[in-house]
Amino acid sequence: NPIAPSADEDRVRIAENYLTSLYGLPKQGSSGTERRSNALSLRLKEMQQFFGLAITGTLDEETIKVMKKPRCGVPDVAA
Amino acid sequence: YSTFAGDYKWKKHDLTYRIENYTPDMSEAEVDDSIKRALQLWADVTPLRFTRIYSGTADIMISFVVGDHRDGYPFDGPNGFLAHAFPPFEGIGGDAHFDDDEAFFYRSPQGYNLFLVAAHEFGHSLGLEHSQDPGALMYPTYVYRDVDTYALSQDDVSGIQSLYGPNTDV
Repeated sequence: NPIAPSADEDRVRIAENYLTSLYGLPKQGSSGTERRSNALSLRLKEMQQFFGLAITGTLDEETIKVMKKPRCGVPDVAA
Repeated sequence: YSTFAGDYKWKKHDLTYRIENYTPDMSEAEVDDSIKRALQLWADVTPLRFTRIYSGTADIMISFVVGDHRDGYPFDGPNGFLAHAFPPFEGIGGDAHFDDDEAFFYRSPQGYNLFLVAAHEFGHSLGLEHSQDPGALMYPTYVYRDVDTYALSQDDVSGIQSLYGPNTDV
């Protein structure tokens, strides 16, 4: 049987999809793990700033909660 | 409020719209009414006027689509992204796409109210970006509101009037 993704993997997948679609995070490619992590953190901060969340650059509960809300698919580039 | 960077606004006040297809979630009359009222929200506070056409290319082409509908912004199945629209420019500009994997409703607070989603998308069709004001229609996440008494927030009105000015008929 396939192994179910862990909760952490699921959160990262949600965040990556969200930030790729709406905040210009490059799709997973050849960039190194560290560079990818920095890019993710930077986009997370932009997203957190837009929604008035604590700007931590990390995937906290409040951030994930906002990402899971139904929304318009136009990118938030105002921030 | 926020507007798209660049000169994204219609250079005319008389705009056309066309409903290309319908969602099976609602009757055609309910879709027609939802779309008409959503556009009227913006017409009430600006000099913009909307006329429906039934063939040819309208300024605002409205369609219900699913998944990858070949505009570079695929939908993602139920929930998540509900719809999107393009700012004013020639071609696909102004067009609004609704994710038909969602359950759209006419008056019920369950599912997603088409009038509210459409009104938000038409804000983009006219040149408004997402607002950071949680009370604004142009806030990016969906919130159900009483559609019988719904009115644009001051943030939305200020945004659209920064592009087109006020409605001089009232």
